Amino acid sequence: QEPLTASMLAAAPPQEQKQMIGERLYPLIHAMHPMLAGKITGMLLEIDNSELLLLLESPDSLHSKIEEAVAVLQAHQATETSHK
Amino acid sequence: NGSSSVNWPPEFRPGEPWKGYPNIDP
Repeated sequence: QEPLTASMLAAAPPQEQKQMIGERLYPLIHAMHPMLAGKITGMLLEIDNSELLLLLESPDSLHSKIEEAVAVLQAHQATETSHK
Repeated sequence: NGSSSVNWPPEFRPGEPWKGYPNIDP
């Protein structure tokens, strides 16, 4: 699969841009966190596209971003359960 | 209220349109 470039994204409408990035992020995240991949991808997609492209190009920053997202997600789920 | 946060984050599923994107009205 050819790498996603800014010009490819620029050619697509905003909704489509998120979809294109998500389709590439998901498998990378799934390799690390199969159970949370959908949620983590959904969280990361809220980040600005330019930053997302950087994450796709550098696995290290993607990994640390994913770990950050997992921590936020777990904290969020903890507050969820405490509300109940 | 907690209800809005229940469906956060908007989950992404490959091959399905991602629901998290704010619908921009034309």
